[in-house]
Amino acid sequence: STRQTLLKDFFLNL
Amino acid sequence: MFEAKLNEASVFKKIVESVKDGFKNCNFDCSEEGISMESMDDAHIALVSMKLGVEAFSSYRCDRSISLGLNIESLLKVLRTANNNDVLTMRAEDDGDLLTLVFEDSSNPDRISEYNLKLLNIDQEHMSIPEQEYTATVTLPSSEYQRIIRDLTQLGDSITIDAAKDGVRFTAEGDIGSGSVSLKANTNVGEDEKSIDIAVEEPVALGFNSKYLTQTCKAAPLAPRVSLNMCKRIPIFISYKLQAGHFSFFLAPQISE
Repeated sequence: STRQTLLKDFFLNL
Repeated sequence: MFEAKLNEASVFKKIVESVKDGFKNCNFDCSEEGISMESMDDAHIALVSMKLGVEAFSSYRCDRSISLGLNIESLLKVLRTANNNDVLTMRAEDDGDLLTLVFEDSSNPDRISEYNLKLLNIDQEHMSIPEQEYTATVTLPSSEYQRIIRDLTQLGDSITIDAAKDGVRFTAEGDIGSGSVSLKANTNVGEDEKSIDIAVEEPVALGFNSKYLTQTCKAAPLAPRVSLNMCKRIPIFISYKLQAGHFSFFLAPQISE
């Protein structure tokens, strides 16, 4: 199965 | 005081048209370096990033850095009143709550239109995007990219982009069947704008929600070429080079578990 990742999984939230 | 003059209002109109479907309110940050904008969609899957450097403007003045918070739909209402080759002047006072847009018709100097848009206070989440080396970069005509995504979106909700040394393949699979478009790397000598340039250190395949890829195609009128920068298991960086700046998207991938 596939999962939609979020940008927060990769980028730091300032 | 902020005042920036664009010889063609259409440049700004195309930028705003490109974000209207995914992004509701955006801060346009004006500094002495130009205008930049960064905005994430509500679902936190796509991020748009834009920079128009000072050289993009025929005149530019920004005494103090300011953020112009604008509702994209309202901004478009105003920009759509202009002819493409109108000269656009944008103006805002340092402590004001309005953005003034003045359009001058280059073929009829007697006609001047002026609109004032109320500025919004937008509480925006800012992301710190790490410097990233991409192991696969595919550069292709933006019209070709737009066509591929439009065609494949009909087949399925998700599209896989598969970049290898000799070519790139876009694949969609859905209830009615499946489809794919493959492009071989070529140089098209003498036709640089039409070439498919592929630089792959390591083959990469990434899947994306086609709805979001469709959003990234809307910027095709802004530039003849688009580059797709990929690396395993991280967001794709899709970038259109502007004359004095860029218009780009980061899109979070779908990962199989």
